[in-house]
Amino acid sequence: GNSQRSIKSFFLKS
Amino acid sequence: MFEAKLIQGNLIKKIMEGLKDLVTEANFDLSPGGVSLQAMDSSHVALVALMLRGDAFENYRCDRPRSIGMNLVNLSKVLKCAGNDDTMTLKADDTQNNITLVFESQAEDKYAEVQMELMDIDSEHLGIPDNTYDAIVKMPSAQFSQIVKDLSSIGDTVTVSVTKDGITFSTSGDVGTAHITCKQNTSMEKEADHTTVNLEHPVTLTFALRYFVTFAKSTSLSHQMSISLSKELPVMVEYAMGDMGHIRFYLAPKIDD
Repeated sequence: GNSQRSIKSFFLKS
Repeated sequence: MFEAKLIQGNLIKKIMEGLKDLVTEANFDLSPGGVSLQAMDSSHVALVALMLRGDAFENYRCDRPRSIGMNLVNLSKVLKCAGNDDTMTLKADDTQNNITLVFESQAEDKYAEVQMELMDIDSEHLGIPDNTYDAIVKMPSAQFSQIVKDLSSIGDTVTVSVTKDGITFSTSGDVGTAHITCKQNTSMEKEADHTTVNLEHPVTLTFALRYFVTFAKSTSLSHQMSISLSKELPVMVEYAMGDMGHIRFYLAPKIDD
């Protein structure tokens, strides 16, 4: 199956 | 004081079409360089980044950088007061917690002024790295819109695959499976009708299809759109508004468990 990752896990908090 | 006038006021309406189904409230960042916005959808799967350059406006004045929070549902209601050919002026006094929108007909025979309350919104600002993508596909935005709409009636997820031959969108559901391939094609007279594939490495990623359908609501902003993909990174779907700015959508891929 596929799991949906959060966009936050890819982009750093600025 | 912030003041900005757009001759094509309906640009804001078109931008809101693409935003309002993704985010319901957002901070607009006003700066001397222009107006920008960054917001995530409520499930934190997608992110939208809007940039409107100051010189896209007729008169642009921003004395100091400031963030103004707006309820986009309310803003859409306010924008209904604007005719499609009206100019639109936005005014926000630094000391007031509201924004004034002025809509004027081109013939200057109709003048509408609406004041809307601003709101305080807690939002996380994410740093988007300048990625070099494995594959960048440019295609007519109407075609992209049609493809994602058609596939969304068949399946819930879309697998996007780019090779030197073109871009393939695949889905499957109870009805069956579907694959739509768009090959590179630059034979048409108008550049806006071209499909171009810029490929560093072949790439295949899977996404929730309904987000693509939402992104495609920005179709009226631009004849061309682009899809930028890299292995295991969020896709970037961009609608460029000439030299006025852009709206970019980022969507996290689905990862095999």
